[in-house]
Amino acid sequence: MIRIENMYKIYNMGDNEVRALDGVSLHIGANEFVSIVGPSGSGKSTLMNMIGCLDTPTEGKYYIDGTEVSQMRDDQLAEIRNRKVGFIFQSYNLLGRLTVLENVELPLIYAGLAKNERRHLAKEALKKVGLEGREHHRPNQLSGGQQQRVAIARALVNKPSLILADEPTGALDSKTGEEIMQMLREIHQEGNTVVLITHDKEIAKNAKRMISIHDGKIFSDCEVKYA
Amino acid sequence: MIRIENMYKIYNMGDNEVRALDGVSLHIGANEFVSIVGPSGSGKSTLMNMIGCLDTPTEGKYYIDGTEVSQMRDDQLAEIRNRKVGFIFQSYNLLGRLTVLENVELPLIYAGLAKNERRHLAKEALKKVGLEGREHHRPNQLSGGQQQRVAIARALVNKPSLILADEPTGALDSKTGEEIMQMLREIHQEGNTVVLITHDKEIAKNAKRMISIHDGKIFSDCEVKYA
Ligand SMILES: Nc1ncnc2c1ncn2[C@@H]1O[C@H](COP(=O)(O)OP(=O)(O)OP(=O)(O)O)[C@@H](O)[C@H]1O
Ligand SMILES: Nc1ncnc2c1ncn2[C@@H]1O[C@H](COP(=O)(O)OP(=O)(O)OP(=O)(O)O)[C@@H](O)[C@H]1O
Ligand SMILES: [Mg+2]
Ligand SMILES: [Mg+2]
Repeated sequence: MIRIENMYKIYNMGDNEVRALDGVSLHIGANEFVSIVGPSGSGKSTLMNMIGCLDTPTEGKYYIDGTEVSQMRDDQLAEIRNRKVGFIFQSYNLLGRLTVLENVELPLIYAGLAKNERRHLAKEALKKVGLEGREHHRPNQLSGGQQQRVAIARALVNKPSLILADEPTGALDSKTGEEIMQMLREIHQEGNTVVLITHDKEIAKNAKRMISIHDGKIFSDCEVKYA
Repeated sequence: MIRIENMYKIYNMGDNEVRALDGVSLHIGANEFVSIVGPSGSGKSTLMNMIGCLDTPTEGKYYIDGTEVSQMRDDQLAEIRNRKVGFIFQSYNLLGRLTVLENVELPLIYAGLAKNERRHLAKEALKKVGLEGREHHRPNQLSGGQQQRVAIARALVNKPSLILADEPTGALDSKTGEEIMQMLREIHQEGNTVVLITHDKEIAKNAKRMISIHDGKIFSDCEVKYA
């Protein structure tokens, strides 16, 4: 489903260079549940942005379902970003001037759904993450963990087949975090692919496979035996 | 050192009201190390903003070293915020148009230090959090955990006597997170007061006392026996 070959992402900053990805090759199949772990600054978010077609590499190839992404037309890329991938960003990326409900409806607008249908699905998604009653508030009226849950609801509302979750429980207490992980496990069981960046070893154990990144390189790629 | 009496923070939002703090009384002495835990949305950040004089309650009194905060002059409040308190915000609050170094220098400008001295102390603080070499970059060129570390360096550079840390290791891998906790333990051993909000039970164990918040009320206040 996803194949990355020899990918580099190098930032040139005056007289020093930052090698965010330094020769990464990776294959993720359909219906996998993969966690990506590694130290702060090691390249996890950069890798995820590449997988989600939000960034382009300095070098290397990226194939989705056999088609090379750099050869895709803009409308094909937009289709992938808006319909096939659900992205939970490390810093949420909510739109401050929209209400919580409008933020969650955004992917459904891209999907071309009618207003009533969008409103209904978005409300259901917010209920699922425990934010019923906060629909008409703005993001800056919510706590950190509540904002994270809006970002989660938005990523899942379109039922995408690939979920990219960058530290999805970072701002949540363990009970709420476990509810979110339960949602991701269900999405995986429904046949979808989940790629999860996390620092939390407990959270990482939800995945069947753990990829460890260090200084922009893949350090290890392990099958998780214990459950 | 810090005394809160019967504090309420109530947001009126049309026909529903949010009781962020719902009758909180609390006493924190000098040289304490306190952790504040509780579910997402329970009032932790709101309480910390009150302690740091960044917000005012709907009702209730707040005394710092015996003086009631609502009776203080603006310059006294500014003195507390800029010189006595170091604040690590849950969403970092870095200034996007300043470089990493300039962000860390900000508290030292308030302290009236000369340029060379500021530059030197800020560089030392960045080195301590492992960000040497990134001084002239902007926050959006850094990873999530690197941004958090800039926020930490900024909070500590002025050697304040009260550290308010809202999820200071949320975006950090366990090794980097432990380095930050070691810094906070040292600051506590030097005679300062540390108040730490965290969802991570392991991180909470660094404190001598754990206050548990639920729906804007203090649920329990425990002395931590194990180390
Ligand atoms: N400006 C505001 N207007 C309305 N409600 C607010 C506002 N700021 C905070 N709240 C609400 O007050 C409650 C407490 O918020 P607070 O940020 O203190 O929670 P928290 O315990 O820090 O949560 P988290 O662990 O998710 O960071 C939440 O329900 C939040 O939505
Ligand atoms: N626009 C940019 N310009 C320069 N360097 C960048 C830029 N974006 C990212 N980097 C650098 O690339 C490296 C990898 O960043 P990335 O965000 O992928 O790390 P990460 O593993 O997600 O870290 P964290 O766990 O802290 O979120 C870091 O050193 C970061 O500073
Ligand atoms: Mg990251
Ligand atoms: Mg908070």
